[in-house]
Amino acid sequence: MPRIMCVANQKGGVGKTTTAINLSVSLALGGQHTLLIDLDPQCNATTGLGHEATDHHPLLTHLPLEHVLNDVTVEGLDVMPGSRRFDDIHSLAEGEADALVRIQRFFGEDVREYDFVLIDCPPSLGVLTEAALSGSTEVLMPIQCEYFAMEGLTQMIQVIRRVMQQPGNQLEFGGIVLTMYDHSLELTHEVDAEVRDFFGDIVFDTVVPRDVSVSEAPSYGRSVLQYAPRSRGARSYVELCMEVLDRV
Amino acid sequence: MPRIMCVANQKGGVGKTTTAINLSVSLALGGQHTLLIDLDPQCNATTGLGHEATDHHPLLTHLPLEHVLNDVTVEGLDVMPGSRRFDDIHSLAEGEADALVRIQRFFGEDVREYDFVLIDCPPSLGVLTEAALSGSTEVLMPIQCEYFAMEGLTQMIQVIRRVMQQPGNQLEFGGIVLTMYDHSLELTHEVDAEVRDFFGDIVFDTVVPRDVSVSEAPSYGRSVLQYAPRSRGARSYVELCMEVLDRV
Ligand SMILES: Nc1ncnc2c1ncn2[C@@H]1O[C@H](COP(=O)(O)OP(=O)(O)OP(=O)(O)O)[C@@H](O)[C@H]1O
Ligand SMILES: Nc1ncnc2c1ncn2[C@@H]1O[C@H](COP(=O)(O)OP(=O)(O)OP(=O)(O)O)[C@@H](O)[C@H]1O
Ligand SMILES: [Mg+2]
Ligand SMILES: [Mg+2]
Repeated sequence: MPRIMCVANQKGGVGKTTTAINLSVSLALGGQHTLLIDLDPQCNATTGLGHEATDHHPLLTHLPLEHVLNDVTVEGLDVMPGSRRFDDIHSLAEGEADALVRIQRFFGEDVREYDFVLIDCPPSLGVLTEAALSGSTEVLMPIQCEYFAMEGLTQMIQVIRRVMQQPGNQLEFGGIVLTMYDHSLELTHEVDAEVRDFFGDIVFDTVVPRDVSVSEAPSYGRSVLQYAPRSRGARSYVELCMEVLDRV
Repeated sequence: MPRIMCVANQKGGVGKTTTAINLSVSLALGGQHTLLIDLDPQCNATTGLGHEATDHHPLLTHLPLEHVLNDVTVEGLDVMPGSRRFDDIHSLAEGEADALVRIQRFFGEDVREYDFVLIDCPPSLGVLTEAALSGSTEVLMPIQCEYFAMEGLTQMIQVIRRVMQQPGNQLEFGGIVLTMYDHSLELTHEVDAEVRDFFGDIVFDTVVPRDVSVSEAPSYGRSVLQYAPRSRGARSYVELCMEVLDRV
């Protein structure tokens, strides 16, 4: 049974996609058979690795998994592309109660051969994120060291708690990673201290520094590990990957 | 009839709330009677000015406008607080077809006494943002100078075009403002050039620089104009305000 990590936070622009892309590449480079699923209608995880969004989300077309995956440039990493078409994402989210069941079953059966599955979520607490949470074994929350990023945490925790109480659920709190960390700013250290006070050991020791190579990499369709392997950003994602592997 | 500006962009973390707060305060300080409406379940525009989110969104409780407004610290600015409760936001968005009509009527009748109404939207192209667009006279789009921020523009433009084609609609493209602008980064200049090539005069000359005072201000419940009036961030929002006033 793979570790299924839902990368989620309803606050926008905190580094969900960047973390989903770079952590899955690090895991694959480290020999873990990894699947990255793009559940965001923006399809940033798909295009950030140089792929095209699909017309129909694979979770809707009932095709067997191997028909929908993209061959990624990294050995051991498969990507399930996202779909920009709102109607199919909405119908995935709103309409069919069985779509939710399908997402849960999908995570149960089709992904058995992987060691890790990472799901990139949209910036909302809507049905898509909730469905992804209920199909996951752990939730990984990127948090930017900013005031607004702290504000939304309570809502997020409430939704996670609610999903954890569903019968037969296996969701655990996988961890919190501080992103776009700027050591020179007082605000960064204040938020860091507050998050660690509140969440304790759940927060990873590794922080991801603000590093322009990280934001340049997607315009080349590459992870930062491939684009600028010696950059501080790339090294921090490798360190994060080691910490994730240590927390079985 | 007031100018009703919908501050929207489905990409997360691009500076929607920061622009909605600081532009509405600049407009009020400049003598324009202004209303700021928080339509985001995260309620960042509400708490960023030191207020509490409400249990029920005023658009649902049918209360007359003067009952729901908060007395803000800035002369000439009223704030309609947001609601964190998903069910009432979802019911506002999903359920009643008449809720959308109510939003449109609300923008038509109750706000006549204002010169400007600014609406802070959530990071999505869902029903809430679409309802706000259809009740607005113009859309103001903050764009971060990053690769992912460029990616989502086409989807956003499609939704805006669709709303503009609705009968009786008055929505125009109010403008694009580049936010968190870092003059020292090549990526910033590349995105700047691409956006101005594509959108021409729609893009404001004023850019909002990355400035830590801007991100510190909300933790004191103040706009950056009140918190650090001589900062580069505050000055750029005053300049943006002047440009907005010039574009009647
Ligand atoms: N460590 C970093 N250093 C510099 N820039 C970063 C870093 N991490 C992310 N970014 C940039 O910040 C922006 C926001 O990150 P990203 O898009 O990954 O966040 P997100 O949470 O997925 O956003 P959304 O809520 O829209 O899905 C992107 O343009 C990204 O390139
Ligand atoms: N000019 C700036 N300089 C520095 N930081 C900024 C600037 N503008 C915004 N920020 C910070 O960047 C983060 C994102 O901004 P903001 O929350 O306004 O974006 P948003 O588009 O409203 O996000 P969401 O999509 O979650 O609604 C916030 O923590 C904010 O304080
Ligand atoms: Mg994302
Ligand atoms: Mg916001």
